[in-house]
Amino acid sequence: NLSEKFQGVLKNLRGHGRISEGNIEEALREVRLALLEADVNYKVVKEFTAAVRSKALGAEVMASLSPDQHFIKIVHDGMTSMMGGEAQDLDLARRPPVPVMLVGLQGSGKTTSCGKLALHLQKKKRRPFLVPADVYRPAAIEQLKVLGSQIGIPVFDSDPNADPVDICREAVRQADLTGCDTVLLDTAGRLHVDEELMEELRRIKEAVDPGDILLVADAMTGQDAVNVAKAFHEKVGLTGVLLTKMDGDARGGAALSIRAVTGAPIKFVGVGEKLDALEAFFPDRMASRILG
Amino acid sequence: ARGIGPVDENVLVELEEALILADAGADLAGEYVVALRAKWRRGELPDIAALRLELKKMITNTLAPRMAPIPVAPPYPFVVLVIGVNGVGKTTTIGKIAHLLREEGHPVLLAAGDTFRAAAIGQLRVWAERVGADIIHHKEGSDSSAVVFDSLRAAKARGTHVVLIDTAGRLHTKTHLMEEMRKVVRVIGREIPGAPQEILLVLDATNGRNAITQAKTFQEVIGVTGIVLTKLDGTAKGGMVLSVTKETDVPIRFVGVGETIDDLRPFDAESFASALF
Ligand SMILES: Nc1nc2c(ncn2[C@@H]2O[C@H](COP(=O)(O)OP(=O)(O)OP(=O)(O)O)[C@@H](O)[C@H]2O)c(=O)[nH]1
Ligand SMILES: Nc1nc2c(ncn2[C@@H]2O[C@H](COP(=O)(O)OP(=O)(O)OP(=O)(O)O)[C@@H](O)[C@H]2O)c(=O)[nH]1
Ligand SMILES: [Mg+2]
Ligand SMILES: [Mg+2]
Repeated sequence: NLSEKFQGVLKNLRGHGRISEGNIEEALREVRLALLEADVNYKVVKEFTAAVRSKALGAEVMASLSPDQHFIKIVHDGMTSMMGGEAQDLDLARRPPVPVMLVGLQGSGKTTSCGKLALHLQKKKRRPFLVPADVYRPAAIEQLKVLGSQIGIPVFDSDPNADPVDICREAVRQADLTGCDTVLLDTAGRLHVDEELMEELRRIKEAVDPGDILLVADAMTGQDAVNVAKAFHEKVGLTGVLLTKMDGDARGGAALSIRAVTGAPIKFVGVGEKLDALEAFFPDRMASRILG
Repeated sequence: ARGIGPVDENVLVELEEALILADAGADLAGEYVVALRAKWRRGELPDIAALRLELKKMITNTLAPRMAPIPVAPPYPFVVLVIGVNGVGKTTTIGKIAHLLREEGHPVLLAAGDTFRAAAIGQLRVWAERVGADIIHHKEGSDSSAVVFDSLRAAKARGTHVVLIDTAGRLHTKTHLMEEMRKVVRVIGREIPGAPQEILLVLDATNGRNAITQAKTFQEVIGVTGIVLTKLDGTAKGGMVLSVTKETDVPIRFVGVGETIDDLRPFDAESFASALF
């Protein structure tokens, strides 16, 4: 982990009494390598280490900390603040039914996360409605229906031959009629470079005017995270991120990359396959995890 | 510095950056650049084109020994166990492989070994129908080993050539799930000596360094005889496969390049190297 790797480097810092141009480069190099190994995007790493350098060199000497402790604090605090502020929930402060779109690459965990969010909302005494808007993947509609029945939440009976835009529009209408206040739209996995499918997302957004558009991203995602996040953000405007599979051992640097290129807050974290495996996002915990 | 002109340090830095962005990892990217710099300084690389060609050659040479198809052969049934973490494309890849085998005239049977995830069985049934394969499944929530056992029984009785066993996605960090998979391997081996002849690990090209941990852990705990790298039709380059190759010496059977039945290519080291940077 970072502090272990740092020991040698930081001993050097400590020996010099304060952080200076001369002794900081080795420490910065260790930070850079640690972040790359954690899958933070190369360009984001460059920006981050530049910010750490200027902060560390410009910083006043902190009486209570030795230079190596001070350096680690700058790195950790810098990462935590880049991760975003306090945990945020869905943006539900508008006239119901509030549509929420879940979007992202194939296999990232959207359908499962829809089920998790439905349970989360039910626990908060809201009345969610699940909508299968994936008409392409075999048994995708069935998958969401099974999840809905596991937690007693109604699921729109999507027609697999219909246009997903019509499905979403019709489902919001039905939610309105049946008194459901939150509509969770499970969209098909798609490549950010698939123009037709990205256009489909834009049309869904236009048709239902969602309160939240969440990018569902796999915590194991590598350097490509920035390309994906940027493209989805530019096409539909992300209001939040849901990071899945955080119960594994991926360091999750993609979280920092996604945050850096979209500014969207990470709202939730998926920590397992069951529907109760959803947690709020804590920036400082994520920072520690990425730094190892 | 895009492809033409003399080499300088900037060009080397740019190539190192391109390799890192392709998920080759900082250490490996550094090693390649050190080797390239040495050749350049010895005057072996006159221009950027030569430099890029040399890098492509080095990468191709690393990966070429990993090109080998699944060795489907009698005695039948030839059993392929498909494993990997959640959402990487196991079920879809089984459909694609089944299609290839069907085109070659092999009778194929799919075993719906994912008895856990919602509609996993339904998903595999659609694929079985699409490719003209038999399928054995129980109810959702039933015991995965029991499905596997029944599938092998059925395959032997029907003269099936290839059995493709779908399994639930599992993170390599979940000891009880890895143990469940070891049990499935034992069940297979008891029913058909020598089986499974192929344990196929599916890796997702959009993953970063974690793919290497996945490969090492699955190989260590369960054994892996082949790899499929999926989702190369996106912008992720799958550079982690270079480290996977160094750390495990497992053949890469196929690459997945889309979601439909034909979107599977035999792994080709040279095309992979060309697309990497
Ligand atoms: N361990 C773990 N597995 C997860 C998590 N979230 C989802 N999964 C699993 O990831 C796999 C893919 O989940 P899906 O919900 O089908 O993913 P998707 O994004 O809807 O997939 P497509 O619709 O094909 O794009 C399933 O095996 C899920 O059980 C998580 O937080 N942790
Ligand atoms: N673009 C693209 N998508 C793929 C590829 N392979 C699979 N997919 C998609 O990835 C998603 C997940 O595929 P699955 O086959 O369900 O993955 P899995 O590993 O069986 O998932 P679990 O059983 O839930 O662990 C689906 O939407 C597939 O269509 C590929 O090569 N390219
Ligand atoms: Mg889905
Ligand atoms: Mg599957």
